[in-house]
Amino acid sequence: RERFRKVARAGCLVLLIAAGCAVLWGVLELRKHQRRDAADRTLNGEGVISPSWRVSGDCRPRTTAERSRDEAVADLLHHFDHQRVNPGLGYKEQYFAWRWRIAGSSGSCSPSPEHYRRLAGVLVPLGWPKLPTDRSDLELTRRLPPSPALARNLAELAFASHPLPFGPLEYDNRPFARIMLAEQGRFARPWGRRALTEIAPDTKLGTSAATLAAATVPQQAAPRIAAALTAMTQEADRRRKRIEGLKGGPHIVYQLRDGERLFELADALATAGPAAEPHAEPLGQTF
Amino acid sequence: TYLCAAADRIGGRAAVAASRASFC
Repeated sequence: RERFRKVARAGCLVLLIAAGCAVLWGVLELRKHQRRDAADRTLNGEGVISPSWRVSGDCRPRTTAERSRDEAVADLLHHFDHQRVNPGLGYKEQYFAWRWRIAGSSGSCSPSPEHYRRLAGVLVPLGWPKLPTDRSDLELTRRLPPSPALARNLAELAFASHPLPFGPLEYDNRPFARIMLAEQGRFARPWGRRALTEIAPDTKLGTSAATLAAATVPQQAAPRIAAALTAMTQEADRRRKRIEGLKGGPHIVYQLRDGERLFELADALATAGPAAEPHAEPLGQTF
Repeated sequence: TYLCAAADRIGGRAAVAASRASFC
């Protein structure tokens, strides 16, 4: 009887340890899953980035009051140190980065190009934009005159080895920096080859690399972007067949994230210009 | 609209496919 009691006790202990291990494993798996979700939200959670041609449009000339306000904000240049991050610099960036034309024809035009030239003259030699904490500085680069130095500064951010989180949801800023680098035109060419190797259909980093490659090495980029589009449509087709096999009838086969990657790839293909035409078949299939 | 605008920018067959799509 004593022996039976010992065996039972040992058995209970083993069961208890096994149950403890199972609970621990479950908790660790759950935390791993949560970490993976959070990382995915940081890297791919942001909506589609609007390219410049979608942001700008008709505008009305600036009024005298608005021009005088522009002068006043531009004067902050003389009162704040540009070597360090400070509220004066941050406010000025936000002011001049504002999407003046977002309201369409009723919106005011941007401040005078002269203000942007002066800003570029001060900020770009300082290595700006550096580690952005919000979008204003990257939004502002869209309005400054393109230059080799600005392209170099943007490339530092666009190809950083780690995510550059901004905003309360901590979205990664690198894809936006890649789009801004693409808008530097010929000055972005030194990063074209690298972008070409990073084209991917399923991540925001991959689709923004596609835009950069299309803007810099369009002949090589267009077939690769078309291949990425084909990979997406084929995957959607497989999913459709699988769902139809189970339930029958037509189903939505693109999940929201896939749809956004699809828009980004389509826009990247269009960025390649005339080089995109012979490779546009996958886009036609998407329709 | 992203897809339609991209197809219009590319032109050719892509633009034709877009013109046939009900959502463009």
